[in-house]
Amino acid sequence: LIEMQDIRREYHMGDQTVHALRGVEFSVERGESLSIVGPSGSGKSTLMNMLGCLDTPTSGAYRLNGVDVGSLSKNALAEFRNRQIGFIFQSFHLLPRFNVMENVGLPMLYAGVSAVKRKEAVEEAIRLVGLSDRAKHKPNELSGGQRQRVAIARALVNKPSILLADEPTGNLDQKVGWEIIHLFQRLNEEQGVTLIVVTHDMEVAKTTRRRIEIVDGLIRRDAVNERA
Amino acid sequence: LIEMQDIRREYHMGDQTVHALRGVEFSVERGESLSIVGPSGSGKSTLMNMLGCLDTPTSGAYRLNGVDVGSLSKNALAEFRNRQIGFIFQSFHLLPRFNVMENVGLPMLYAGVSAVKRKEAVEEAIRLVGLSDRAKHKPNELSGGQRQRVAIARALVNKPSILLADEPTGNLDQKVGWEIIHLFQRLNEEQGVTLIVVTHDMEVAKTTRRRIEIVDGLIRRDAVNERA
Ligand SMILES: Nc1ncnc2c1ncn2[C@@H]1O[C@H](COP(=O)(O)OP(=O)(O)OP(=O)(O)O)[C@@H](O)[C@H]1O
Ligand SMILES: Nc1ncnc2c1ncn2[C@@H]1O[C@H](COP(=O)(O)OP(=O)(O)OP(=O)(O)O)[C@@H](O)[C@H]1O
Ligand SMILES: [Mg+2]
Ligand SMILES: [Mg+2]
Repeated sequence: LIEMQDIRREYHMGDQTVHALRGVEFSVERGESLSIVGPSGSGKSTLMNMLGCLDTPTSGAYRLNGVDVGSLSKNALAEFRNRQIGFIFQSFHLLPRFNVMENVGLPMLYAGVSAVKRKEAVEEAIRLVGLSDRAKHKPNELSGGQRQRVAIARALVNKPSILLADEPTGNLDQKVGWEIIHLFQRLNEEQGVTLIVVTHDMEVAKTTRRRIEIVDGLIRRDAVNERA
Repeated sequence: LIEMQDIRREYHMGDQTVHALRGVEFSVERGESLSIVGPSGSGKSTLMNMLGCLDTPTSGAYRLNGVDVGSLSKNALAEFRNRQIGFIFQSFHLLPRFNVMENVGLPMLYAGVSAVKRKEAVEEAIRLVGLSDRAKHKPNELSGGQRQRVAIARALVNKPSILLADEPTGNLDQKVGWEIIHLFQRLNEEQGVTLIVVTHDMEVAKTTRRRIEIVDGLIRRDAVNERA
């Protein structure tokens, strides 16, 4: 499903260059579950943005479903992202002037889904993350963990086939955090959703079948998780 | 040092009222170290905003150094906050158009400290959180954990006597996260800084002498941490 070959990403800042990714290579089968771990600043979010078609590599190839992502038109890319990929951002990226229902429903609005169907799917997604009693709040009227859960609900509402979660439990207590991780596991095991989770929580990292370790823009290790 | 009596905070939204804090009472001695834990949405950040003089209660009294905070003028409050309190926000609140050095130096700029002294203190604070090689980056040129560390460095630069940290390690890997927590412990034990940390990480919560549990806007438990 996913093939990354010699992926590099550089940022040019005046006379300095930051090499965020230095030749990353791996592939992911449909329906796999994998976690990505590594030190702060090592390139995990940069890699997730590549995977989610939100950023293009400085060099290297990214094939998704056999198609070279770099060759797709902007429109084809946007459509694929909207329909197939659910992305939970590390910094949430909620729209401040819209409430929870509107933020969660956004991917369906873009997909042209009817208002009736949107309402039903949004209410279900909000219920799954425990925010039914906050449906009309705006982001600045929510706690940090509630905002994180809105970002999670929004990523799930279009029933994507690929779920990219960048540190989805960083602002959540143990109980709610595990409910979210178990929800992801169900989506992966029962519905075949391909699951990629970046996390700093080593307990969360143990719940996936495979783990990739990134250090300084390179894959240091890529192995099956040993059962605890 | 800190005395909270029957602190309540309500948010009025149309015909509904959210009771974020429902009568919180506790006191903190100078030089104490305590953690605040509890479910997402239970009122921890709201309480931190009260403690940091960034928000006023709907009712109840907050005495800081024997002074009723509610009776202080805006200017007196702002000055006390700037000189005595270091606040690490759950969502960082960095200024997007300024780089790391400028963001970290802001509290000293407000305090009227000379440019020479600011530069020295800022470089030291940035060094302590491991960001010396990112000094000229702007927030959108940083990883999530790097932004969190800028927020931490900024809270420390004025050498505050009270450090309020709202989920300071949520975006950090184990190694860097523990460096930060040990830094806080040193400030508390060696320099008598009063330390209050909100955290979802139970390992971090064990590092303070005392723990307060908040559930649904009320203190459920307030006890000395048993040694592991
Ligand atoms: N401006 C507001 N208007 C209405 N409700 C609000 C507002 N700000 C916060 N709330 C509500 O107050 C409650 C407490 O929020 P608070 O941010 O203190 O929670 P928290 O314990 O810090 O949660 P988390 O662990 O998720 O960060 C939440 O349920 C939230 O929805
Ligand atoms: N726009 C940019 N310009 C320059 N450097 C950047 C830019 N964006 C990111 N970087 C740098 O690229 C590196 C990788 O960033 P990335 O966000 O992928 O890290 P990360 O592994 O997700 O870290 P964290 O665990 O802290 O979230 C970081 O060192 C960061 O400073
Ligand atoms: Mg990141
Ligand atoms: Mg909070």
